[in-house]
Amino acid sequence: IRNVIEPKPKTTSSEEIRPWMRTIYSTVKEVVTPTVIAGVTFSRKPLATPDPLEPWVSLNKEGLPKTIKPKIKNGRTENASPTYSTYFKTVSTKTFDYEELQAHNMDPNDVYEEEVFEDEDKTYVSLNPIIRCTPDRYLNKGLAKNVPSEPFCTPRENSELKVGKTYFVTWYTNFFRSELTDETAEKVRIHLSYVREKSHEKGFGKR
Amino acid sequence: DMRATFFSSEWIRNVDGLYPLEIYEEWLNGKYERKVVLSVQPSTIPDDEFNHLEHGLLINIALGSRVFKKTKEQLALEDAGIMDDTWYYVALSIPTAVLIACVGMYFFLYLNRHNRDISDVRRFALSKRRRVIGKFKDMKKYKNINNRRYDELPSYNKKNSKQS
Repeated sequence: IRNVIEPKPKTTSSEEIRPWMRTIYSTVKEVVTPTVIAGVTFSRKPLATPDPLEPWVSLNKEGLPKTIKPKIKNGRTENASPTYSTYFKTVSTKTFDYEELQAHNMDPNDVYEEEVFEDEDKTYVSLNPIIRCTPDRYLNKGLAKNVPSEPFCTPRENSELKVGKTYFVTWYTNFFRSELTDETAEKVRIHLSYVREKSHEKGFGKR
Repeated sequence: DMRATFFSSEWIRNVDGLYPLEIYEEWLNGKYERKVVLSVQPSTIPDDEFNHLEHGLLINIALGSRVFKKTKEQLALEDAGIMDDTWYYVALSIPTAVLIACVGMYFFLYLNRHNRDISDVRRFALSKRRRVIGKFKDMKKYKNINNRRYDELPSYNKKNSKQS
């Protein structure tokens, strides 16, 4: 005797990659086409009611994706989607004088400076479900493991990437911010180059 | 050295901060594994000024998983001069031959089951059988016999003059 198996309705791939419309910068309309890369769906249409426990995608040290599902345990959210502190915010200094603040412990000639963090433009960033690279996620490299792997978070140094698999290379985008103009590079490209190994690095060292 | 660069992606948006990198077999140039440097070039740095090693990351690209250690059996076979898989076929052929012989014998006996007479063999075998009577202590007849332990009998040897 076996229980009757009632198969659940499956969502077809055509439903997954259906384009959707959104309005950006309050007036500009845009057609967004979701894409699936290595099992990760980018530019997916946001849910009508945002789910605080929506899964997000983490990366292992090689750069392979792994879906993380947040859950609530003892009133706390475990494995919540990552927060990025002030890494992607723009800092500006605002100056206040005594007349503006009227602080009781301030001299009339004093000037108070406050750092103001401005959020980045999330128009395109919000469509990426993968965890972003920030300096606190750098892995150390080098023989003594004392050199930060900037600007890369994944893959880790000396990790083995196998043929046929897709790995996500991630870097800290603000690493390419110019100190003079305070502008971040708009475009980047990835290079792979062969290196010549010395005999001892190949494992043929002197005995 | 730009001459060593074998892959350069198209210009992509920096704001995404990620690039899906698929590894191809032709990058290995027939080798099993190669060390490569991964670098990211911003559009603000021209090609001739970009140093791949400045913030490059050393990674390995490989064909697949590697099995390093050989078992003792493999080493023994190599010592015996068997380098390929022939031993595998030899080892398989022996039990296969035995199995085929057993199946053949079964069918042979099955087909000749009405044409054989082994009554003399059966009679001889039955005549050889002995009745098992079991242990002495388990016999009903002798069960109540009080079989005492052996005690040494007392001895009254007189000591002769030499011993005293």
